[in-house]
Amino acid sequence: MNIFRFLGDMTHLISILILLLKIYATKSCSGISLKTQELYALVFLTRYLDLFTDFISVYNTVMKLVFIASSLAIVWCMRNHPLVRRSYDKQLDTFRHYFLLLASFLLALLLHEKFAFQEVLWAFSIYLEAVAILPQLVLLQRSGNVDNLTGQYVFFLGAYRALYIFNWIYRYFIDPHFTRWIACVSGLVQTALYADFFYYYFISWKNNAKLQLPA
Amino acid sequence: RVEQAMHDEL
Repeated sequence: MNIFRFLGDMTHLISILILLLKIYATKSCSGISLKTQELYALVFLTRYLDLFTDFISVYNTVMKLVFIASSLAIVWCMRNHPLVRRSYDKQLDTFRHYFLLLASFLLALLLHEKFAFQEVLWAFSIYLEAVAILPQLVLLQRSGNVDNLTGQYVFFLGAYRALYIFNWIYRYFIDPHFTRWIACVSGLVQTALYADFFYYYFISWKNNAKLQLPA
Repeated sequence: RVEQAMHDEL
């Protein structure tokens, strides 16, 4: 474990806590894409299949459980909680995310570390996570004004994988045999997808103005 | 036993 990865995991956890706070405190999920949340739940379920077979550390196991439980709770809330589901921007959240599922799965069949059930699903989860934010970014552009908590949520979500890139650089310097091309390249693509969001987030922070994404 | 490339990252 290194500081970059630890900060990355904490940033990821913070983003989830911000989303839970938004939904719990405002009983609203306006501006949040249910499709992105469903994709994240799938990312965690397919990535942490080794939850009960490989024990790495208490930290690793606890974090996996937290990520799985929180993502399922958010999807459940947005689908079933009477107040929350009413605030869901169904007519704006129209990204055809099934294509992301199919593309990620096909790529995982082609590119993986080992052609084994768990490894193919692990690669699938890596590719899917890289593109899972797209429905959310599209929804933000369509919904115009972004409320603070939603903006913070997306910011921390983007920042966590950027920190993981530093983690991979660090691990490569420590041990040149350490290569995680799949995770690294996918992480770069994932972070790049946030580029324009980060730009408008920085502008809004600099001008102390509301976060506005151009339509 | 070659250490299987276990995914130790989240």
